Amino acid sequence: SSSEADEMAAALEAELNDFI
Amino acid sequence: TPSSGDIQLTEEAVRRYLTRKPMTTKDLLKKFQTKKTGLSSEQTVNVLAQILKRLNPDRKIVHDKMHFYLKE
Repeated sequence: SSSEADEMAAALEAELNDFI
Repeated sequence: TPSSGDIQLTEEAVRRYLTRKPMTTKDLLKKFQTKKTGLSSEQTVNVLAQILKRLNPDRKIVHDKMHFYLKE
């Protein structure tokens, strides 16, 4: 579902946050 | 062979996509959907994060969204 995709994208961006 | 293994989430695959054109995290996640890779959502996020940290792609904002890309 698109909401799952949104959640995954948010989780990935959170993972990368320190790095970005 | 596993039916769900037709696409593999590897550094090489991510590199290939990002060399071709800039992509958002969501674009990348669409390329490596869990039903295609056989990975869980959590595994996908973790593996993709590791790969992106290693590749250290350049970033640019397109249409207000962060896109990653690699020069050849």
